[in-house]
Amino acid sequence: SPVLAAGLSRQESSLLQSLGLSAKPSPKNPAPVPPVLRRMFQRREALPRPHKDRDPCRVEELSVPGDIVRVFADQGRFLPEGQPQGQLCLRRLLFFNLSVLEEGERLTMARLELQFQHNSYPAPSPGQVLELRLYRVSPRGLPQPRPGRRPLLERSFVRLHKSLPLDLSAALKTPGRNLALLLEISASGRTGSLRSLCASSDSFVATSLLVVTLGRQCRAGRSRR
Amino acid sequence: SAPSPSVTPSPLCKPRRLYISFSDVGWENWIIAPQGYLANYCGGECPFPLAAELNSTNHAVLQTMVHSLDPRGTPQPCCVPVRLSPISILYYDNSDNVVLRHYEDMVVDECGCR
Repeated sequence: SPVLAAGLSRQESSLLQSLGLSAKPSPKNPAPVPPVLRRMFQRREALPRPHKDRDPCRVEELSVPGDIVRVFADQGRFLPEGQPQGQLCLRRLLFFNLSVLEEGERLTMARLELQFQHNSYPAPSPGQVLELRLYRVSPRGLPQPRPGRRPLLERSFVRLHKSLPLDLSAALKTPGRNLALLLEISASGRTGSLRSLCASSDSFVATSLLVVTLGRQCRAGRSRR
Repeated sequence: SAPSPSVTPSPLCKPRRLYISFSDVGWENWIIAPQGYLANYCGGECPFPLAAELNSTNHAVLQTMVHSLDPRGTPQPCCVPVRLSPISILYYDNSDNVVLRHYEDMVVDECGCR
């Protein structure tokens, strides 16, 4: 009956809210489940019940406090190299919509993951290095390379692994509702054509951002404790 | 007076099996895993005298005594969860992000008279 249906949906929405959801999700184009989350879930399922000695407000698998682990897909886009000189292989604006983070959630880990098609090794000629720089930019403006601008993170690689995790926890203490980053990968080396130098980064596939937070139920519990 | 129904010993307060399948509640399209889980519930009587293993409070013991003297006026204590444990759920949130979240108090492990 309509009364019963109304009662059920009211109950359901209050339960969803206690689960931290504003409404019942209806995934339009569900992304594949990141292997790291699937592994964490299966590990927890395998634990003997009841989990007496487990701290529910700690992500053992990542050794950080937290009870919510999310993986955000990158909604950004590639940018024209734009750099007249030098050997820029890849320039991409990374964009993460973090608006689902609830009021009062505290971020305890942020890990950017770059995925490449395969482990790649530039031609073995001495001195060839791939440099990776990450800048925090405004979600609105198109980032212009400004010499002397300090990157959020800077790394050099002789080889690129299939999956490259970059820890941004310290840099993203307060991530805000949207996060925009400028990723640049350039090649430096005394020999070899630019294309051969950039071959490794050409196998770039995708980026995602893994975020661990302490939700309200844990923060209340912890402050009580 | 109708013959008293064949009295079978009323089962004591304890956890009873309840498996919740998320498709039964129409949540299967956004919960990735698990498909369902053993939530259990508390059912059964809290009769006088309250047995020790019924995990009851002093108040419940007294209430049972009064109930036995005045069944109409004072109800028996209730059989309720006294220890619950969490589960983790892997799901899509309202922005299609994949989330692994820990939820407290989702499985009834122990019941008691309160």
